[in-house]
Amino acid sequence: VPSGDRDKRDIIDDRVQWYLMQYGYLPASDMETGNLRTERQLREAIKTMQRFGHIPMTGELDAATRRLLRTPRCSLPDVMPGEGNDFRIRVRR
Amino acid sequence: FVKQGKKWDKLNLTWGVRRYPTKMRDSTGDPEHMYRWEIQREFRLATEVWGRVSRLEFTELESKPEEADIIIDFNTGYHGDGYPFDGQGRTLAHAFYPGHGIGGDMHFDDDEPWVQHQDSDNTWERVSLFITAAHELGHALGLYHSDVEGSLMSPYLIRFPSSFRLPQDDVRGIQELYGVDEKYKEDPWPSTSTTTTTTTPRPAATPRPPPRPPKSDKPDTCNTEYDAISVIRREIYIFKGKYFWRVDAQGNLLPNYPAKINRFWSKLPKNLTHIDAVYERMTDGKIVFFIGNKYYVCRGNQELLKVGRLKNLGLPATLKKIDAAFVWGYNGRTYLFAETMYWRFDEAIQHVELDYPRAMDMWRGVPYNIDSAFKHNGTTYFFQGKMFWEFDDFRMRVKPKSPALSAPFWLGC
Repeated sequence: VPSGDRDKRDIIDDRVQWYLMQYGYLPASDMETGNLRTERQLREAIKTMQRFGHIPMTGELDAATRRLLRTPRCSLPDVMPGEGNDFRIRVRR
Repeated sequence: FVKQGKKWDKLNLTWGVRRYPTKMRDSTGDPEHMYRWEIQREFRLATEVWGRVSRLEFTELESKPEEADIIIDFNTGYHGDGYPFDGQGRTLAHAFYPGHGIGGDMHFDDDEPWVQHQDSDNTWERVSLFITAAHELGHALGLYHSDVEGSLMSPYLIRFPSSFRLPQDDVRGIQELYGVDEKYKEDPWPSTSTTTTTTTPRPAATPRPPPRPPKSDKPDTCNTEYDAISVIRREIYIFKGKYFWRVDAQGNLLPNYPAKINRFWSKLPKNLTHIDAVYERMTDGKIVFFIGNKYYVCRGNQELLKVGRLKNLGLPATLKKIDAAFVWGYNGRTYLFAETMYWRFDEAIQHVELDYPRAMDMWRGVPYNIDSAFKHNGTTYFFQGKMFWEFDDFRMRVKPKSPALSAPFWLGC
């Protein structure tokens, strides 16, 4: 992920990527196949995580998001892998 | 809400706490810890959360929890599945979706500061066992995480008032799975701080599925599971009990098979009853057999080079056996599988790689507790019972046409 002049705290390092994979926000299979991700994929993954955490969906590793990363949680993934999701029944307000 | 895809095919479920927290007030006397009966009550209340709004009924098996559908354990760190705990904070618990064996079981991190619901607070220093248990039970019933704000199935621990009421998103989810309880009215949930003494009748234990019958002697070629399977010197070797079949490179079953393993692989233990897993090493063509908690490295079928214990390879000392082993065509790495987890094995240092085991869920669509697996003509196959799954390496999921019966495809039945 090109760092550029972005705020150093916003670099999506390996630990954050591991977290995103562990909870299904990035294809966990990347851990095995070693596929690299694009910046856009990473930002989208962070936005989805922010949606589950009910904080502003900035796509950035801002303070609220860093707090979310430390919030105690269930160890099962949040996003069902692939198109297997049965979103038909997910109620959206 | 999201349905995970699995559900129980019955409405009366049994549950029981098999392994309690190491620190309980009964023995420590410390008011920071909970009494055994308080722990049981938090779980009982959690079952009532879901039972009250649906047609589900829950029965506690207090004396024989190991026979329950939903077995509850408090563990720390690595505890025999692909979801190791991480000390206080971060991950609190996990559960397995409905099914036999480990399906439905719930594991709680024993390093967390568990308290009764009314004693939990906003600092995470005191985590509500009731709320966490009710959440994990949602998984054990077939619900996935929900992104609806305030839902119980939200992945992040949120605070609920002491007079807990199941949020509507969760009510709709469980009713979609198990139907509505006619008696259910949308009224406030009795506060969890009221002492509800529900004397759950001690039911006749529901037997768990009988263990697979011991491996019989000469197997029926067209009606059996496979203990292990591998390509060795371009032929397919399929092992079952004390016997094995050979299929040549053109896919023909060689005559006079199944033959006795000991007759051909004469250096393996004379008293072997079956092989658990086998693979042909990419690096040097040696053949590695796994039998119980040992492995045997053979050069061809007449020379035994090495015998060792699984733990010497970096596998858990408690691991009794490997279910399957193969070299994955996608990256040429060696993978070992057992129960709900798998490891990647570094042939160069003869040790499993760090940050393994991982959960089998990575191989999407492949069941837990597989019997065997191998790569053939560039395709990966997993076997369980009399069925096999063809795996799509690029999409990391089983192919839509799977599973299929093994015997017709592999042994020409």
